[in-house]
Formats: sequence, structure tokens, C-alpha cells
Amino acid sequence: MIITIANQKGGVGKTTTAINLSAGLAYKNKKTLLIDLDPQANSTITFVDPHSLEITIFDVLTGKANFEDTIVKTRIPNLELAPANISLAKLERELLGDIDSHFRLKDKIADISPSYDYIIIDTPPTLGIITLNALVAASHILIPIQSSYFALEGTDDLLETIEKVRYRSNPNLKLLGVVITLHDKRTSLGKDTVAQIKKVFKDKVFKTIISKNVRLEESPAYRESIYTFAPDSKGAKDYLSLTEEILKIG
Amino acid sequence: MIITIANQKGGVGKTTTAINLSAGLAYKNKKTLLIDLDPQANSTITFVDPHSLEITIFDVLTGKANFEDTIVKTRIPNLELAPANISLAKLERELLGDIDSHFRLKDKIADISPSYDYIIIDTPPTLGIITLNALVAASHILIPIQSSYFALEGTDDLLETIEKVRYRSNPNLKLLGVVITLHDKRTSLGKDTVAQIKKVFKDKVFKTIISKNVRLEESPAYRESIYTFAPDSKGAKDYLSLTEEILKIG
Ligand SMILES: Nc1ncnc2c1ncn2[C@@H]1O[C@H](COP(=O)(O)OP(=O)(O)OP(=O)(O)O)[C@@H](O)[C@H]1O
Ligand SMILES: Nc1ncnc2c1ncn2[C@@H]1O[C@H](COP(=O)(O)OP(=O)(O)OP(=O)(O)O)[C@@H](O)[C@H]1O
Ligand SMILES: [Mg+2]
Ligand SMILES: [Mg+2]
Repeated sequence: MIITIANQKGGVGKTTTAINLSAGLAYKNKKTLLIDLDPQANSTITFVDPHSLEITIFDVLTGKANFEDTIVKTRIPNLELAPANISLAKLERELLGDIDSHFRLKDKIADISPSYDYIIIDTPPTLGIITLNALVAASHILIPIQSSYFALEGTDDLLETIEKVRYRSNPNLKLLGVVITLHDKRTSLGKDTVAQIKKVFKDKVFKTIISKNVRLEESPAYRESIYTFAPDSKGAKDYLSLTEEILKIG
Repeated sequence: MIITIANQKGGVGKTTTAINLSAGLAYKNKKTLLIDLDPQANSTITFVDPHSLEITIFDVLTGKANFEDTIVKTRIPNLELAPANISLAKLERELLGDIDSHFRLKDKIADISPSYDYIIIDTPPTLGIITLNALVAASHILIPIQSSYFALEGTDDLLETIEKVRYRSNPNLKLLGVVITLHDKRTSLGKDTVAQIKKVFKDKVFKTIISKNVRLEESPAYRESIYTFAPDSKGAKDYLSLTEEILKIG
């Protein structure tokens, strides 16, 4: 299963979900690869020092290297990482005019996907060439939506983009589901938005809601996933429960 | 003064700052224009219904309309809005190959800037053609930085982009300052990051720190700025204090 985590709204928990879902799957003994497709490299800096990287995903997508050359082991058994750095921001210019520029990742991933049970792809907060590559390469898309006013507004554009991708480039792309993130159950805005998200996405909304939990904000600073940084926290319980829901699907 | 609010990290409070700073300036009797340059149109949906718009900033930047045609009044005296909608996402493709594509906003703003004391520009979480237009058109840049681990990592790229813009396209671009947002003073991560931000940006960090305050999250849903939605809240006090600091500068 190749899961792309995408939402062009910024700061909704894409990276936090990518890190803790991929670590969760690894702890459940699934061989997992986390691909960081965000030039901000937030997933990458959680596991390695981005300045120490010789080759990154940018070199793979521009044909200068193979996936095997960039993949690094993490401290978590069963979890490997294909890291990114800022050079990825040049991808749009580099692939201009290339008729199949959004198939680059799909072509390259074919070499390595047989050796993993799950591949998780973290994306930047845009709907440009980088996120298109991730949508074309994926079997499923997971959409994190923050339970706040701005977050619900932008989902039409994302759904439209998914339809366009499905129409010609990736007919098999399925919506894995929508996960509500950064939820604060004390506020009426939180409750209202959850009701609205469920009205729009119906049974595609995961039962697990990820609550706001400061441990989730702290764990990347200590280069850890939530499971070792704060195993008894609400954040660890929420992401474990999401991992188990996803394991039941496929 | 033309202030561009930019940071390619998502969800750090760019729009929340754009809305509440422009409203704050308007309440201080400054004629203010808020320009929404984000295809997500979060600033726009706080004041008007984006589906009711005939002409938007996209039409201005592609030469099909003038600024005057798109500017709408808001319920706040002294505050006008140049709204956006999703069509703005097509700008990158529309301006491809145009040698002075990043001067479009600067050229168009010249017609209207004399009638305002302050122009505030909200930008999307990317460093593409839209944000470049905003940096070339601006006299000052205001950088909101969330006091969290990921937020500090991305500032090198932003500073590099500002230097590139300053070198050829806009030598007068000044850093108005850095404002720390979404701050939670109860956590040690919050305190550590504030210390790091002050170490990097020194006297360019505004004294006002914007604390996390749920009223700031709620007010856009009621189509209001924080000053009328929750006048006694910490959010209103923080943004009023930031407005006063900026008024002292110019
Ligand atoms: N459940 C949570 N509780 C508390 N903080 C959270 C939670 N999820 C994410 N955060 C924090 O919110 C901020 C935004 O999260 P994150 O960076 O994962 O979002 P993103 O969608 O990947 O952002 P971008 O759009 O920039 O890629 C980060 O500082 C993160 O630590
Ligand atoms: N000081 C604050 N206290 C509480 N919530 C806040 C605060 N500032 C912003 N928020 C909330 O955090 C989320 C992100 O803020 P906002 O949308 O303003 O960021 P942004 O940088 O404009 O995001 P994007 O990168 O998508 O444009 C929103 O839901 C907003 O309501
Ligand atoms: Mg991210
Ligand atoms: Mg915004």
C-alpha cells in the first residue's frame, strides 16, 4: 500500500501524521518506507541531519540517482526513510516542459515498492508538481483535516485535484480516508467542525480523532516518534489507534 | 507602507496576522487595504463569500482587470479588501515564460497605493511566483514564526529568497520584523524556541508575542476580526499591541 498524505492547507498535521503513522506501522512489524517530498524536510529532520545528506529524493526524481542510493535506516526497526532537502524546491523548474513530469515518482517507486509492506509519502502545502507526483504514485490518499474554520474551506480544491489525477494518470487512486487532527474537544468550534467534516466525508472519516497534545509537538525536537518519546500520552494512543484502523483496511 | 506577510511553513498564523493587523490599523484610523494573494482565500472568506466574486486578484495580475474593479469594502471602517479565489492557483502556469512575471503586482499596485496608508498582503505557504510577486511589490516583509520545532528550520530558505529578491528586483525591501505566533508559555518547547528565534533574529523580533488563544481560531468563522468578536481576549490584546509596535516604526 502506497499512502500519500496530502492537504494544501498549511499546518494541519501532515508531517506529524506521516512520522507517527509510519512509526506505528513499523512497530506493528510492517516493513515501512517514509518518503519525504516536502522541501521543508520536516519529516527528514525528525530522523536525520538534512545537511549531512549527499543524495536526496531530488536526485532520484531528476534521474541522477536511484532510490536505493538515498534510503537511510532510522533508529526504529522496520522503518526506513527517503530524505529530502531544500533542493527539492527546484523540482518544478527542473521538470518544466517535460510531458510526463508528474510520473517521475511512480516510475522510480516501481523499483523499490516490492520490498515494503507500506510506503508513506509526506507532501508540502501546495498542489503543484511535487504533490501531483505523490498522487500519481500512490494507491491511497490520506487527508488530515484540522478541526478549524479555515481547514474545511480548502477541501473542494483538493478533491477536484484528486479527480483530475484519477481521470487520466492514476485511475486506481482510492481515498483511504480523512483523519481529523489538532482537535480540541473543549471548544464549540471543534465540535461544530467535526460535525461538518463528517457531513461532507460521511463514512470516509476515521473513527480515531487526533487530539491536540503538546507531546506531539515536542517529540520531533528529540528525534523520536511519539511512541518512545511519550508512550502513555494521548498523542501516542491516538496515533496507535489510527495505525490499527489503517491496518484493518489493508 | 506595503507589508507582505510571508513564511513558506504552513499554518504559522500568516492569515490570522493579516486579518487582525489590517483591522487593527483600520481601527487606528489608517486607511488600509488587505490583499489576499493565497488561492486558499482564507483572508477573503473572513470578510466575503468567495463564490460571489466576479473579478479577483487573479484577473488583475493577468491584465484582465484593474485593482479598482476588485476592491470591496468590509464592515470595518477604513479597511478594504482585494479578494482572491482558487483561480489564483493557475497564476504560475498563466505567467510561465513571461520575463517579468514577478513584477506584475508591483506594476498594478502603483495605481492604487497612494490612496492607502497601509497595504497588507497575505501569501500562501510556498515560495513560488505568487509570493515572489508579493516580495517584489512590498516595502517591508513581516515574518510570523510559530514557536515550535519545525517552524525554525525553514527560515534559512525564506531569508535566502528575500536576499535574491533584494539583489535585483526590489533593493528597498526591508525586514519589518519577526513576530512569534501560536505561543504556549506553559511548555518548555515554547520557551526554548523563543530563545532560539531571538538568538537568530536579535532586535528584529517584535516585543509582542502572540499567544495561543482559541478566540483567534473562532473569530474568522463569525466573519469578524478579534477586536469585535472578543475585545477582552488575550488575542485582541496581543494583536493590538503588535499593531501599536508597527505604527511606531512607520
Ligand atoms: N495533534 C497535535 N497536537 C499538538 N500539536 C500538533 C499536533 N499535530 C501537529 N502539531 C503541531 O502543529 C504544527 C503543524 O503540524 P505539521 O507540521 O505536522 O503540519 P503540516 O501539515 O505537515 O505542515 P506543513 O503544511 O507546513 O507541511 C507543528 O508545530 C506540529 O508540531
Ligand atoms: N494565536 C493563535 N491562537 C490560536 N489559534 C491560532 C492562532 N493563530 C492562528 N491560529 C489558528 O491556527 C491555524 C493556522 O493559522 P493561519 O491559517 O492563520 O496560518 P497560515 O500561516 O495563514 O496558514 P497557511 O500556511 O495555510 O496559509 C488556523 O486554524 C488559525 O485559526
Ligand atoms: Mg509538513
Ligand atoms: Mg493563510
